[in-house]
Amino acid sequence: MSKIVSISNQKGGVGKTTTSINLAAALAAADLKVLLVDLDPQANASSGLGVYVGEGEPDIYRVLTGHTDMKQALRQTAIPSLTLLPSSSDLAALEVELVEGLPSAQRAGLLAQKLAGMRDHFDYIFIDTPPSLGLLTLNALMAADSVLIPMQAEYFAMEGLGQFMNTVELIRTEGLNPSLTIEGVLLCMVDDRTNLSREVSNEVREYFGQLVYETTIPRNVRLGESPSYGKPIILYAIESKGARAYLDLAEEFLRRQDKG
Amino acid sequence: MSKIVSISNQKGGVGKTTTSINLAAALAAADLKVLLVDLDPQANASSGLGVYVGEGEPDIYRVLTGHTDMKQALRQTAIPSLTLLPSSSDLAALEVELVEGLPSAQRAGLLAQKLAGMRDHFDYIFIDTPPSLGLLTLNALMAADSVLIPMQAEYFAMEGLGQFMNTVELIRTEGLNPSLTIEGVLLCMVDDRTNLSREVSNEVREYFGQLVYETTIPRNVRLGESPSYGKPIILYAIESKGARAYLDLAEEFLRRQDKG
Ligand SMILES: Nc1ncnc2c1ncn2[C@@H]1O[C@H](COP(=O)(O)OP(=O)(O)OP(=O)(O)O)[C@@H](O)[C@H]1O
Ligand SMILES: Nc1ncnc2c1ncn2[C@@H]1O[C@H](COP(=O)(O)OP(=O)(O)OP(=O)(O)O)[C@@H](O)[C@H]1O
Ligand SMILES: [Mg+2]
Ligand SMILES: [Mg+2]
Repeated sequence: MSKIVSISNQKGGVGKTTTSINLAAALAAADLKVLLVDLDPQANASSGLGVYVGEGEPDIYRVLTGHTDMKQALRQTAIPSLTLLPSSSDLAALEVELVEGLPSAQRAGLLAQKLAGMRDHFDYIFIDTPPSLGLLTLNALMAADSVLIPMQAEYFAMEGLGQFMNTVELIRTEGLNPSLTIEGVLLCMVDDRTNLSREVSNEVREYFGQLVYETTIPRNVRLGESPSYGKPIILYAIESKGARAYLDLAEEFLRRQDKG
Repeated sequence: MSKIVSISNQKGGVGKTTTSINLAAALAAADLKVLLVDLDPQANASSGLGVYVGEGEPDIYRVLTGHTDMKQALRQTAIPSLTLLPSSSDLAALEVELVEGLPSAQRAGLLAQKLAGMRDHFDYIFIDTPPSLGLLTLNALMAADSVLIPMQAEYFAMEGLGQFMNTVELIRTEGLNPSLTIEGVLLCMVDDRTNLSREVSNEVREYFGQLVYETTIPRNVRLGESPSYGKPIILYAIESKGARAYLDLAEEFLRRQDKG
């Protein structure tokens, strides 16, 4: 039984990549088999785990365009049961290339096709997505069983969340992915000292209720530092508030799976 | 003599919209005629100035698709010489719609065409762009004389900057916009207390030298609060560190124009 979770929010800089890397790592540390798919041409999830794809080396772009087999593109990471499907800036071409080639329904279903064969090998598959509602994010939402939505406790984040939820609803009702659910809403970079952060957090919980994780991720400089060492937070600074928060999140994430 | 400046960086959440609103407002407060163009479907620059476009009302989407004249879509703001060309989520359709219609060279030149007539009416035209290198940002880089690049003093930001500079270079050398220059690199959300912030700032100044503004924008909660009141920082909290920083930036921006 494997679950595919897309980590998405079209608002930029809200903690998608940081959550993708550190939730995947925390679950892998608990001996679950986890695949992290980097679907962003910025390739931050890849570099955040110390993986850089050289010219012509296999990456997700070559897998989606059929040049390389999925198995050849997978990379091991510093955590034994965490595997990465890396990205590179080549992926940016996919948004334009795909549009001019295949008919639209096929364009959005490419990733789902390629990941179908991976379900037997992993307990969880996470997809880090770029800050847009374009073809790449659409591919992720078509491939996923659920979507986890990181957000900042900031004004613009609240506005964007409504737009994002509309998109998810559309994907369900138009039959593109009728079984897509919301995995949860995660408050990131929370700073309890400011009114803004507390006010937006309260508003989000009022509006989205149980969907919002009890665990919140505090602003913690160690989380900003760890990608420059190519390590997830639990390897870079296990005693930090950031590491504790993502370990708590992993526990809460698993508890929600049991409730079904 | 009018100048068109695109405020761009494909990395998300680095301060593009906050800089667009507050630099435009600071210059307008000095009695310069300023137009702020919101080219992001998230429409954060619009809502940050208290402007919401209703169903079917004129916005940049209707201007670019030729349904509305530019003059009808322009909105006044709380600052007399600051005018806004607002956005709405309709704009997201443009990336797909444009691609299927016109040949590629025309697709990217649409905004440049529409803004040509505006140069006589404004001293400065700023364009807020979404966090991607797609067709909307390409339109902005084709229309602009220069590009101002906000960035955070964070690890991922450093990596993305190289990718962004490559794109600007390509636009120049491929003849799409041969005269496009870099207006400057602006360090945002700077927190002098952390090593990460200081280290990345030093690295950026070493790498980009004079291109980096001496003015940096500190992390300041008032900047996060002001959009929820629909006001630029100089109207919401003139005594704050955020307001002081954007007024200093406006001065440094103007000084650079004199040097030519
Ligand atoms: N809780 C946190 N505390 C401190 N810094 C953080 C935290 N979470 C993320 N960061 C930093 O904030 C920046 C934005 O986070 P991140 O890159 O994960 O967001 P994103 O949503 O993936 O961005 P994009 O929209 O560009 O993909 C990064 O530099 C990251 O290191
Ligand atoms: N100097 C600052 N101090 C504190 N908060 C800030 C500062 N600058 C921006 N912010 C807040 O940080 C968040 C990200 O900033 P902003 O939306 O301007 O970035 P952006 O680059 O336009 O994002 P996107 O990539 O989604 O367009 C916003 O909630 C904003 O209010
Ligand atoms: Mg990211
Ligand atoms: Mg923005």
